[in-house]
Amino acid sequence: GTLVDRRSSVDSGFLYRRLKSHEKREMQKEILSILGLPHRPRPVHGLSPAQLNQPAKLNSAPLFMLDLYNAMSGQDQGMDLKDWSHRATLHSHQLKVKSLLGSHLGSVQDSAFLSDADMVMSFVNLVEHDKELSPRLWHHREFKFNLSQIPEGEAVTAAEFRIYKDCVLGSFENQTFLISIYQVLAEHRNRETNIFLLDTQTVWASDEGWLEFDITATSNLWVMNPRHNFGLQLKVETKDGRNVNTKAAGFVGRDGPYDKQPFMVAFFKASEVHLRTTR
Amino acid sequence: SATSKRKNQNRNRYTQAQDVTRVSSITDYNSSELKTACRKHELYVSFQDLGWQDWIIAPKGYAANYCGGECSFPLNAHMNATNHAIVQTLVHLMNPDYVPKPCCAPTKLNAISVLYFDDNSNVILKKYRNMVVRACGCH
Repeated sequence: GTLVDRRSSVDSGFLYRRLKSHEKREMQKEILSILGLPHRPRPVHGLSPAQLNQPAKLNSAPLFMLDLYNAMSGQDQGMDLKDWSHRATLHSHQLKVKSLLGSHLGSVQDSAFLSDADMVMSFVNLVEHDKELSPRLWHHREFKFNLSQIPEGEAVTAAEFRIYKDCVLGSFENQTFLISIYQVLAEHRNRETNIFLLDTQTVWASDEGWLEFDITATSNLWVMNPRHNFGLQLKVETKDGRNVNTKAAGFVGRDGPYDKQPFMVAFFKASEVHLRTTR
Repeated sequence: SATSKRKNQNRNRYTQAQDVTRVSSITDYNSSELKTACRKHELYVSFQDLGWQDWIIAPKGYAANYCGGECSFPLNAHMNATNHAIVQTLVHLMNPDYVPKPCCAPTKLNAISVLYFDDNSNVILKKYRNMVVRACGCH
């Protein structure tokens, strides 16, 4: 039943039979090989039939990717990733801040930057608990992503960290926040973490939507040296330099809705020709 | 030789628009052969039937298709036959036990995109080239 010929068997001159279980396993292996996968992935948080029918139960990362996929389905298969990302930008309810992908598309139409990409990958945040519960890190929030299992030969061409910000008013009315994203260089037990500033953005407290930070260089480093991957830190300050708790500033964390969880997305390009191994 | 000469004359006379007629006239004198002639067959690979719906988010499957059938004279009955397929057929006719007929194989292939989870529940959207057979021909 795996391979279904829609034409009648008489018409095509073949007689069809159901595959035996070992044949089915062999067939699965061959299809995985065509897809360039060494084995069948076993995701910890895979999809249940209920989730498939109710996209609202999906996490933000698969939802974003599904949005990309749906945007291009129905279109010509020749559509490249430049179009995908453009559509994703349109669908993502982003803030007024220019995103890496958006600004590239807006300014350089013929840029080979994204059209060269052949794979897009989203990564879920692996930090289980927001560290802002700890008094020392009250104004920071940490994020970690596993980039150790990138298919061989794929190089990062662009990467973004995406985090959702809710509207906050009250004491912050008419205020702006300076959002800074840092790469964690080293972690120490008894002293401050070594961090490196990657990007900053200024938003209104009343702003609501996805914020996007360019982390291309950092992602490249993490792919090359997974041991140097200590994650990212996010810090929020008021205009006059006062630290603000990220949750109080409206940033959605682990305890927030599924579809507003922070994640990162990366665009890849195959850097070498893949040769299938002899089986 | 005489047959091929006549065929060539005919070929010159016909315009592109009359291609269909030409194919059907060939069919008349050798209809059994056309039944087994090289052509595209539909074949759907279902990711659902493979039991992969827990890690492949989309699509549910894809129409991979395949090429099947024989490549023999007259080759113009087979769409997209290469020039060398004629030589291959000639040599096959002269020495059928040692030289095979031209192969019925894809001439146009399309890409598909697959959206799936990896072991770490990260999501991958990858474009796979040459996955769907759009047209077949004799090589």
